[in-house]
Amino acid sequence: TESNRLLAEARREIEEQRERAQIRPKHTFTRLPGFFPRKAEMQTIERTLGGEPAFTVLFGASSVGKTALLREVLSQPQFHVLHFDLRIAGFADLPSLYTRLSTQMEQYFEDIASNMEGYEEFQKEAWCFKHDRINVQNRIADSNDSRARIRTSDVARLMELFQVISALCFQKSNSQTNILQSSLLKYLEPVLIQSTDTMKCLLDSMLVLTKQDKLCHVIHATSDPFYQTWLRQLNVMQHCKIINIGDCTKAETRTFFRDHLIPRVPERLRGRLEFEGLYEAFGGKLAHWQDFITDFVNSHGQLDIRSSSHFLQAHALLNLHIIHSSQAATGAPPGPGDNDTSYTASARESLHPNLGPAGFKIYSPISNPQQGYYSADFTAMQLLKVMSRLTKPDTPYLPYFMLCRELGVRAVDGMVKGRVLDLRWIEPVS
Amino acid sequence: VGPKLIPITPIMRYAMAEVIEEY
Repeated sequence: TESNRLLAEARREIEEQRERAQIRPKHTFTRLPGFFPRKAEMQTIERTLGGEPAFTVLFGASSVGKTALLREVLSQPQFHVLHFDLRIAGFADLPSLYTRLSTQMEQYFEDIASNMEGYEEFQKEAWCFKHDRINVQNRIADSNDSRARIRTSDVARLMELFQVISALCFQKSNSQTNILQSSLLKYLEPVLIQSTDTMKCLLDSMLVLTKQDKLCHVIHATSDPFYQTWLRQLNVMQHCKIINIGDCTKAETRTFFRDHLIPRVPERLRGRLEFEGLYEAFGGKLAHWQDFITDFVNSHGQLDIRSSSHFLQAHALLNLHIIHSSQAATGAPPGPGDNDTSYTASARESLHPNLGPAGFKIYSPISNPQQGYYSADFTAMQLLKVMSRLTKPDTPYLPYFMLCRELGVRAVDGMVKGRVLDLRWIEPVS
Repeated sequence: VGPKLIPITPIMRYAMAEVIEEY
């Protein structure tokens, strides 16, 4: 009876293993359903990927559609994508980062092996990652020593392994079949990697993969306006190409409104929606249009712009900033008169408002929930001054450096950090 | 020339006008 039971168990295990092997997650980069095509932006990204391997940073405010755009372009069959979404908290610690990088790379070469003719042998290259992972796991399991845990050097070795195997892969494509037109690509938002050494190691190896060895493209996508400052501090920025994704143009928004939104509204309510008025409020931010129209339909047309959730949130945020700033008892924010002292005192912060001691803490509502909306970096009067200027009809923007000279870097960066203003380093594609 | 500061969203500019009026 006992041996029968063991035999049955072993059989079940084998069967389960076989099943597991068949349900590998596939290429996760698929097109977003209902994607609204944005020609200029797509062409810019395609052109970048069509050229020499480069390190590209894709900027754009949150919910501007960066991910949708990348997914649309990268789901085309000629691209092989290694995708890391660092907004997911699992990347915060080194062991998860290592494991995720390693499994992704293994998957990448397995995909090449199974999807491309003549590349079957790359199945073996995929095993390199698997066995590296097993070695690391064994090392940790065998030892109670704290030195046995996953270190930056493990990530470095992984990147090196990847570099060597990619080089092999590309040599083959040049000499024999020439079919590997693939661009490997990383989509990163390094919000949560807290280890300075690891981040530096990743960035350095990405520079090697792109600039030096010309093996693949690397794309970083971020909505952090201070990301550029951060990359500059790490001596990476000068090697990067910048693309800025902005909101849609008025013409695009009109098309979206006419073709995608209006058909969702019951006919009797359509008369209450007027494009120009809505455009004044929501501009080219399609996500806000979508939310508004959904709420509008749900409320049977009883919703005006001033009671829409995005308006209420913006309105509340401004009021909270003004009230908190005017009532802040301590740490009197610098006035325009004492810029010099405040600059010296907070030079490090002003380079990146959320730069922690590790130097890599990027502003993130996820990692910094308690600071979420409020900071006493500016006075209520300073904010009101900026607001009144920006609402004048002929003032689409304020020059950053000029305002910094006037109010102090800390105050201006505080408004950006406080999610009132966006800092635009270069003009958007559209 | 140089970096520009704009309201973080179009609706933020809209809300700014409203708040300025209130103040």
